[in-house]
Amino acid sequence: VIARTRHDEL
Amino acid sequence: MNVFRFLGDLSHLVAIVILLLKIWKTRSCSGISGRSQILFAIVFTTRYLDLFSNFISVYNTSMKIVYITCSYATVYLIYGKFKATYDFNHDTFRIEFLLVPSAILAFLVNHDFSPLEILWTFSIYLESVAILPQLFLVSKTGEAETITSHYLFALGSYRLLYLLNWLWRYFSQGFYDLIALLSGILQTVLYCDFFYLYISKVLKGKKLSLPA
Repeated sequence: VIARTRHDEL
Repeated sequence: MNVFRFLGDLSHLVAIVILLLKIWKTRSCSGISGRSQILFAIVFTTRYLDLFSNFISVYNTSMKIVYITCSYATVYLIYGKFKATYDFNHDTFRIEFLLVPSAILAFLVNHDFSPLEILWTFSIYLESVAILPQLFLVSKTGEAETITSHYLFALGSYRLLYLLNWLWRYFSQGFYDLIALLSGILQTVLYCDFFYLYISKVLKGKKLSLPA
């Protein structure tokens, strides 16, 4: 799962 | 980036711009909850602290800057320039009841116990309830100007579209984020009765008025 703490959403 | 997320961001941008233009053009913030706008300014500030440290894309950075500047400009117009038209008698929702639980929960339930991540989590929790003072104000005055109901419809649609975006990302990338998802569901649920009123009244040309 993609690293959840890299927030690429606004 | 998928179509739901793009439409969601667009809807969010439209909402923010509609509100700013409404206040600027009518030179009045009647029917608008300044407290909700303060909460949104806090949401953007605590969520976008990584604005300069974590570059994702030009789109991401520029939207963050637009959101932050527009939200502070709106707060300034309400409490500064047009404060004479601010409905402080009805805009009385106790926002500390939203800020404190969001802050406590952010410390207890988060993905990573780091300052930036806790602030991001706080902003997610706060955003899910930030519209409450506005919905409370509409229920107290019993009605909303048509432009205000368009603002609320765009704002409610943005997180609904994000829910579809997360569904899409789950099935296409296996990506999911329970904190954002559950907060987004709560946030969208809060708009349900408004969505019903908006679709059954405003779209038929009537004014949005709550049953007395």
